[in-house]
Amino acid sequence: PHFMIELPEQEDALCFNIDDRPGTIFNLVRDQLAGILVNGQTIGDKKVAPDGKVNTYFGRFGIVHQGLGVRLEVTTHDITVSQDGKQAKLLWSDTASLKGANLDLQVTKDRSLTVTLRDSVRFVVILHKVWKQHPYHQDYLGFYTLDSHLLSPSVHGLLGQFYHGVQFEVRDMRPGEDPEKPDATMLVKGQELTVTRGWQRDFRWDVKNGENVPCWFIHSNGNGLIDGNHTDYIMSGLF
Amino acid sequence: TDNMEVEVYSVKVACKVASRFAHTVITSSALNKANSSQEVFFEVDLPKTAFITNFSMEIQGQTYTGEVKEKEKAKKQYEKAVSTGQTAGLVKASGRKMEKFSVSVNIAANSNVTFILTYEELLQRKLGQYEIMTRVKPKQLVQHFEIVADIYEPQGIAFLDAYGTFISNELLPLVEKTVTDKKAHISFCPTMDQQRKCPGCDGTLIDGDFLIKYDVNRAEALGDIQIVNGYFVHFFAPPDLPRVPKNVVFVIDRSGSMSGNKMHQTREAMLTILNDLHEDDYFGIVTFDHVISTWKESLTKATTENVSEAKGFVQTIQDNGYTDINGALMKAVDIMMKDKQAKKSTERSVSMIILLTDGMPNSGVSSTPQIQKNVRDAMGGNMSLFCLGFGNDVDYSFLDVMSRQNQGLARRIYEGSDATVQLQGFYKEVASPLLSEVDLHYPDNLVNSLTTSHYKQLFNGSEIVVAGRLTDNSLDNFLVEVFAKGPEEDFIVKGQASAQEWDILYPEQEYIFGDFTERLWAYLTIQQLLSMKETGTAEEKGNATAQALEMSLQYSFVTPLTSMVVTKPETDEEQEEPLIADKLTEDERQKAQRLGPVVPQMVGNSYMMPSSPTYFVDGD
Repeated sequence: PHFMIELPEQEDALCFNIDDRPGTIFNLVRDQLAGILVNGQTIGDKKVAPDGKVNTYFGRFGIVHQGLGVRLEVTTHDITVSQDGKQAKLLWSDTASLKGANLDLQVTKDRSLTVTLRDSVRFVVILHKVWKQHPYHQDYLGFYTLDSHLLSPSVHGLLGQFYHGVQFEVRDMRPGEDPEKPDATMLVKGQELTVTRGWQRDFRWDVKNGENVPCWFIHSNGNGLIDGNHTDYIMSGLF
Repeated sequence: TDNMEVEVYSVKVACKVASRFAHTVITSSALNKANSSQEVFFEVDLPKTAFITNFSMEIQGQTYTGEVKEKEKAKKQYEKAVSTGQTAGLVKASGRKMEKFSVSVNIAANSNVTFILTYEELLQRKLGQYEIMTRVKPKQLVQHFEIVADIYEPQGIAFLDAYGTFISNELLPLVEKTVTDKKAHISFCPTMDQQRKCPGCDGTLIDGDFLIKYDVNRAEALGDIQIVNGYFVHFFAPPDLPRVPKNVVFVIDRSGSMSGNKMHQTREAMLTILNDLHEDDYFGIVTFDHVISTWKESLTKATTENVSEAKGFVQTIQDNGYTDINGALMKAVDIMMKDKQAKKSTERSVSMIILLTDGMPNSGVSSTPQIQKNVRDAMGGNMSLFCLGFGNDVDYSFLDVMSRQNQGLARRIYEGSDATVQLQGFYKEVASPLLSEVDLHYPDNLVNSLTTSHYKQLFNGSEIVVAGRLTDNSLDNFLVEVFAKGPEEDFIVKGQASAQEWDILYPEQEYIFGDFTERLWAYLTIQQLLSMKETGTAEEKGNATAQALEMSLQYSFVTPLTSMVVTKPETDEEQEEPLIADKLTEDERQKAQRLGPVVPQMVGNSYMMPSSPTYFVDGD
């Protein structure tokens, strides 16, 4: 999966990939004070593509709000909401909305799920539908945080650790391997990293083509940018 | 530029208005004092309602001028540029009222560059005034900074106000206004020291909007007719008319997506709007999600008691569920028609439905063309529809077309702390109809290519503008007639128009107004053709598009059908690079608005960084 941290105040964005075996569960957001947990499980391609590249994507998200007693499981097939012992299932094939006292869900058919947990967090899960007969690829999900300002300063996770910003400086831009993607040195969290200018795509407004977002790419699973390394975020279960 | 090695030594905004038609030229010159070439940015915010007409860059004695071309043809050039990794696309949305034109060029060491951008627009009268807005942000102290406006209004200037959002008490005396009967001159030229944020520092105070607001005298019931060089324009907004009572149904979206601030602001605005109803108005309230509810099943007179009861109802509106726009509008039309049949309200009253919604219909009829058809059929020209599109996710084009198909208009309400004020402001614009079914007549044998000359209503504080081309220069019998319905009786005025001698009206001026009326006519015609392109039948759409394109090219207007192609100079590192200035459509603006302000990027395609941080994970 491709991670993107857009920082409008710095007029720039950071990005990195996390690659691991399909089936791995990663913690994306954890805020113990607010009682919020977001985990995602990766899936791979149906089979290894001829170029030998093993791609992984998120195929399942588990979202918990302990205070509200809400538990949400989003897969590429459906969305299951549990609250106070009651369970509801929504299908991606329907446009639907569900409104509770503290939880709003809005499903746009075959496209997106917007979740608002009152006074806490708002996010969108994008469904990427892949042609069923595609020899290698299969449906997968994207996770976009829309509003996280109410989360506590201790919020962490692969995305959550950036919710309150990150300071960095880029210097010494130089030609990279690819003439369109220069390299540079980034000073972040007390370390000097070699980063590469590139693009990743934001699919919120155009789920088919996405919109290219220029960003500084941090190599090696985001090492040096994320706290610890990516294996520290591996979880044993979705909830 | 932030680079202090590039000195911006001159910024001049010169605006000339003749009878509401504004022609603005922005000129900026810079010098690269460095020993190496530097990138210089030229960024200008211009009103959404304006059309760019010209752009040029003068670099080392050579001038590069923009050329207006058919959009499709320009796009081919653009695509070629994009495919070779070059940048393109000069215009982006910028805030609520403006769009941003930006271009950058590499300037050789010790060289000058001068950018000149020209745009034109017909100023619209809203709430009794015209507004000229200029956004200035020079980023550094400028040796010669000047905003100058000359306004020529043959009807006479009733009042004029000029101020800047960035103007402190110290800068206020620098705004010079000279207003005589038919002419106004406004200038603002701070010296470098006066521009400084503080003594000795380099920061500039000049950062914000410079606004000029004015109105003209309105003595004649017939309005003002100007004839210049074979074209005429008629400004109609008679003084001292009593208001016409109105029948209004407010249709309020209370679906789930309205939750939180939007619902709260809607309730707040409705409370004020209800207070502003006149006692002779009749009103109704329909609220909807996937269920349609009414306050009362029929229109109610706006007595103090009824308004007070309605306010109680408004306070109970809660958000929930899906969005059934079709059902809600059908219900509103039904209430209005029943009332008409029962002849409860005055025969001469004006009927309108005001829809406030934030979203796409997803319950009941969800096909937007079908809703438009249903609404048009149901309203049958008997009432007007005004739509307020709340927030960023609303399908504004759908509302815009539907309003115009029913003799109304749509307005976007931006999410923000002032949404309540925006809602109230819009209501104020349409709250007081003065006339209905306004028909403006001109001699058939003397005019052609007339712009729209029938209007469903005239609202207090607005103005009807009709322009046309004269087929005959003999103006002995240019009879103008206006027929409309007033509150008590029919409004009928007739009068003879004659050509004005502009060189006599403004003898000390050089003859600068030669083609202003013609361009005003062209601007208005193109705007109306573009509107018909969205709302007309298939045949009308085709004809309107072809005609609007032809006129846009003829008059060199950058409209949604044309683009301006600018060729940048070739440098050592880069190939010749065509750039495209487009007129954004509302959909394009909406998309850009969601993504936030423009940020120049170091590498790659243009992308607008969102205004708030975004964190996501996805595939590629």
